[in-house]
Amino acid sequence: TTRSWDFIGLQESATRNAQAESDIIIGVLDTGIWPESESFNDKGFGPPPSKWKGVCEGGLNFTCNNKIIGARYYGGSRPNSTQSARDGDDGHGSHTASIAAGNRVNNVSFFGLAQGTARGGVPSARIATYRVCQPDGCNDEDILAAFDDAIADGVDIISISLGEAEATDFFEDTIAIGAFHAMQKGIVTSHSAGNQGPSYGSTASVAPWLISVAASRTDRLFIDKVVLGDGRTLVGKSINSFASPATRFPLLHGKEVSSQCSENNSMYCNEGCLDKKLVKGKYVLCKSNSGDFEAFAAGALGAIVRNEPYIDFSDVVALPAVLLSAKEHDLVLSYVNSTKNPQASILKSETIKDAEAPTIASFSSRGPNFVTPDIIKPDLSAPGVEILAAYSPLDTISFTFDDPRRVHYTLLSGTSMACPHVSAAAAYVKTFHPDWSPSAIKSALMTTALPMSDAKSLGGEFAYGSGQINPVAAVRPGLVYEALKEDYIIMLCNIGYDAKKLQVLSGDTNTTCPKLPVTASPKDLNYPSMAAEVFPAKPFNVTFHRTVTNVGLATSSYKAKIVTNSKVNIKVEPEVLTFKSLNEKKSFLVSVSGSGLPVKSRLSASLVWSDGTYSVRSPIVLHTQS
Amino acid sequence: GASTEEKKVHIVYMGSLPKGQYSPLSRHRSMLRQTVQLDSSVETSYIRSYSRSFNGFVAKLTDSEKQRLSNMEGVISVFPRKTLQLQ
Repeated sequence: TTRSWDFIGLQESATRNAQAESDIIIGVLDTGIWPESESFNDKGFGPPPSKWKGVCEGGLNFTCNNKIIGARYYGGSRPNSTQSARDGDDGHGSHTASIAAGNRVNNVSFFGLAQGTARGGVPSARIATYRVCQPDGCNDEDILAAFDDAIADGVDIISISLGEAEATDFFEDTIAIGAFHAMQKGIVTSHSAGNQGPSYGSTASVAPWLISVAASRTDRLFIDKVVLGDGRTLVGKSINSFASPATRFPLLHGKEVSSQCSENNSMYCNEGCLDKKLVKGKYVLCKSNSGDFEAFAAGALGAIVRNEPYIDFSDVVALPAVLLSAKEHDLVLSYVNSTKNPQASILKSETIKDAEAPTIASFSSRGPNFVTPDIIKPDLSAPGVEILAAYSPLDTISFTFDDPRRVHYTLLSGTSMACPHVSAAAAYVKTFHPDWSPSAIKSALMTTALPMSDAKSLGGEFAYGSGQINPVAAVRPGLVYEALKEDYIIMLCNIGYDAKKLQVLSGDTNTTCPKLPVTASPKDLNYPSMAAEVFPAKPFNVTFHRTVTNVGLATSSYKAKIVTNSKVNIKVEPEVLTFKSLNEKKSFLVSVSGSGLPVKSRLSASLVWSDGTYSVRSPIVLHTQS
Repeated sequence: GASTEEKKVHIVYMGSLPKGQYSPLSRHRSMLRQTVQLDSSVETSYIRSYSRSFNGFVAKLTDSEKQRLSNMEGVISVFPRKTLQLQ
């Protein structure tokens, strides 16, 4: 990417542990990879690390190198599938892999836009590609097979940017299952939270042993301008890489360039409505936000479309096209209706600095977690909007247009793009702390995350979790909240799994469910954030038990500070934690009491432990459902 | 009976691999043999096993076969295959 790593503070000049980074293997479960991309060439890479136990079985027309050290594909026997790990049908896998671990590649842009040095978060790391998606989708059985292989192959991090539409039971959720066994082997799994936002409870990534990632915006905002014949300039959205024209062109309303549709269908530029002869050499004004697809198909010169329902990101367009807000679209409509020969010119997109960033994209799936409401999901956020990264030179550069341009780098948005940022950030932390457990790495990323603004991101903590990752700070978190297999087993006991099943899950016949108080809940898991669902309109008194491990200064004293705007009483006991050695553990209680919350509401606060050097922040959320 | 029911692809999830002497593939086939109506159906029902990092297999099952497998010792869940989407 050419901006996102700088934006979250992982500059090219950041301190790196080069040898350790070269030994990191990121397993990417996706649509495969384009091995010839410059982002994946192996110049300067030595042979795979000795711990690597995987293979290069990438199938047809696929060769590994010392950067892409492993390749497998699944589902190749299905009709219309490909027996290859080559990302030849989609480009998504090349994009996500390069965000995580792509090489530094100078002077990359999308037809001049977003120009810079493209790089992954850990450019020296190795990639193992597991192609689990074929043109007909990504099947559970293939995803599970890839987890089975990746764990055994010896990857350090699993990055998986795909998911279900809604949350399911942990053991009917293949990503949760795979991530559980990955966690047992010390492997971090980073998972996209989903693109079903901003609906309440829309995230399907709910297991506490994986990292669920929301998509945030960087400060690079794409805008596009249209200049009307009367000289007015309106600003909209799109990634329009076509050169600004020297002259203006006729601008016609969709209903004026249709010969076979109703007025209503043609004003929206619905499919099949635009007449090829009438649109030639003209811009078309469409009331639908997807009118540009029809304008492109009909051979129009360009399109002005309406941002309704509202989206807050820009997509690549295959012709000069701009998405205008309803208000501005109405201005253009008024101009077209009141002018004899309306004209316009649609300029090439440009990027400006977005002072509001970071904010969470509207599409990013939100909590609460419908399986365990006492665990906040998503866990944290990372850049996932308009990310420039490697792409396969396919027949089309867009998922929706039949755009004939071939590119090696393109811009995509989604929690798919946010997820590999966290994969790389976890890898970066691991290069400094190779013996840390997945939960310690996750804790480091969560407690050092940049707080985000509730007012700017609908859903607050249910949108951004603990905030936006800060990989450099995560290397030195001070304290970590660690949870191991046994802790997750107790949490599963809490939510009703019987000990016999949990023995099978853990592979340990000594696994038992402790006698738990009736108040026991997943909120007691030693998680880096704290949440509890309470009954609406009833007084509440909730206690969180937590234990932190000292990974900062051997001798240190941390003071608790509560940050909140809510009318709530929060007590921390003890308020001071004194450590005398590294890896020493200290426990504390956080009690939250109040007089009652309305239905479907959320109360937020933060607990910050600080010793003057390190700052360890955990969000606290109490919420009600209907 | 069950043989007339439609078979759908299911994942049979069996947790961690047991320690010691254990052959996942033969265990999975044996479980399937005990589940499907006719011995000959095992070959057409069985799809693949997971045996490197955890325990489980994939098979085409009717609803009643799914139910029988769900009640077997060592099985955590049996669920129909879903298709996930890129995000």
